[in-house]
Amino acid sequence: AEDTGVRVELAEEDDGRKASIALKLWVEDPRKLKGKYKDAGAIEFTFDLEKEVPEGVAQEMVESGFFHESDAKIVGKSIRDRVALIKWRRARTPPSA
Amino acid sequence: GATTQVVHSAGRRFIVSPVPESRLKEP
Repeated sequence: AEDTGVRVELAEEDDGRKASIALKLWVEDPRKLKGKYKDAGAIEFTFDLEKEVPEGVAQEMVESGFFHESDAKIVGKSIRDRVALIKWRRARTPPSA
Repeated sequence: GATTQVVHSAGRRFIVSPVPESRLKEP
């Protein structure tokens, strides 16, 4: 995935079954953000793979004061890339019965 | 480290904790 300066990783091991997964997001390179970034730390949140869209979560982060409005897109993209990877992995390795 | 919790009006919970220095890029 493209280096957006925002890192998103699984906060817990993916069992391949749950639609809702825990993710952790933090800023690796604040220079890649447009808005001024206040270093808050790593933000952990749950994401529903079936019902939610990454851009929606990014917008909630903006509204919660973690990021500037102008960075919603880059945060959304970072989450989207990680979610796509998780879905891809799940498709390749279905959970055992 | 200390963790804080921020709850968005839509109900989502964000748990914020310090990032280990080893996970940050060199400036």
